[in-house]
Order: sequence, then structure tokens, then C-alpha cells
Amino acid sequence: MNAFRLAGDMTHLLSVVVLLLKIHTIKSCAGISLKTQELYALVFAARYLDLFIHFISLYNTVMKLVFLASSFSIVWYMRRHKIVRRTYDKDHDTFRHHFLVLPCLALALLINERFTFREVMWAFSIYLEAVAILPQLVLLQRTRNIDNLTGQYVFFLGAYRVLYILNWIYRYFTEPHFVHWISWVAGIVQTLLYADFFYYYIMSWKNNVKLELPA
Amino acid sequence: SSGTNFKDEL
Repeated sequence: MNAFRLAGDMTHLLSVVVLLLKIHTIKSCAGISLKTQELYALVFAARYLDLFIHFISLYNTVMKLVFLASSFSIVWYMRRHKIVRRTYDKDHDTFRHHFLVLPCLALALLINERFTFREVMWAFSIYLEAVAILPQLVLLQRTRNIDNLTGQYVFFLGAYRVLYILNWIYRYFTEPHFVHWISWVAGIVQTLLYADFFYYYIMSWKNNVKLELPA
Repeated sequence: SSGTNFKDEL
């Protein structure tokens, strides 16, 4: 495992920790999109189907379990926890996320590495992950006061994607036959979705002003 | 398969 991959996984983990900190400690999910969180739970469920069938490493298994457990518990907190769910900004989280699922599934049936259940589910999870941030970005645009933890959460998620691209470039030059169009194209699309957010996040940090996205 | 080693990513 190269340094970019490890750093990518760690920023991904950090984003989850930041979000859990906000939800668990501050008991608030203000500014967090439940739609995006539901999509992530679906992404991990579809991608880690082989969790108990194909053992890769202890690191791999533990990380997968962490992402599965954290994504489902975040959804549970936002829907069921009696204090947290009251802080959910339902009126502004209106992205029709169900309409992302079917096209991703159709695309996975058409474009996959192999036409098997596991491979189609894997491709589906890659496509869905690429667009899962959209409801969150829309909600951020509609949020007047984006708190620091929410901004950091999205920043770490975006950083994870950038680091994964660097990891692929590294692996492409160091590992033979390392060509994976599906994840590369989807991963680049996913990263580009953050470009706008990154710009405003870095500007707010540089100018030391509160983060706000133009509508 | 070409994808096997790739699926060690999360």
C-alpha cells in the first residue's frame, strides 16, 4: 500500500470521525444531508458484499466494517435519535436522491468488468459513490451558516478522492496491468464535483471568513 | 480477471 492510498483512507476515516463527533458529541446533524448519508450506506453495502468471502487483509476488513457500521449508524442517528433528528434540516435537503440510484444501476448493468452479480454491484457502488455527494453540496449551498465541522467533513471527503487519484497514478506506474477505467472515470467525475466547494473552502480559510457557498 | 488486485481498495 502506497502513501497516497493510506493518506486517502485516513482522510476518509477522518471525515467519518468528524461527522460522528458532530452527531454524537454535539448531538447535531445541522447542515448534513440525510440523502447523501443514505446513498453512502447503500454504496458500502453494495461494494462490500464480499466482505466475508474474500479476505484481503486485516486492515481491509476492519476498514470495511468501520465504514459499514458508521454509515448505517449515521443514518440511524439522523432518522431515529430523538435529539439529533430534530436538528436535521429536512426542508432544505430536497434533492431527489432516489433518481440517482436507478441510472447508476442501469449503467452498472451495461458497463462492468464482468457480468456477474458481484461485479455489477461493485460497478454500481462506484457510480453511486461518484454522485452521492450531490445532495450534500446542494444542501450546503442552501445553508446560511455552515459550521466548521460540516465544512471539515466535506473537505476531508474531497481530499480522500484527490488522494485516491494520486494513488491510482502511483499504482499505474508501479504495478503491471493496472488499468481500471470504471473507477478512474467515476473517481475523476467524483473529484471534479468537489472543485467548486474546494475553491470556496480554501478562500474562506485564507481570508479567515465564514464558509458560504454562493447559491 | 483484470479487476482482482484492484478490489483491495475501499
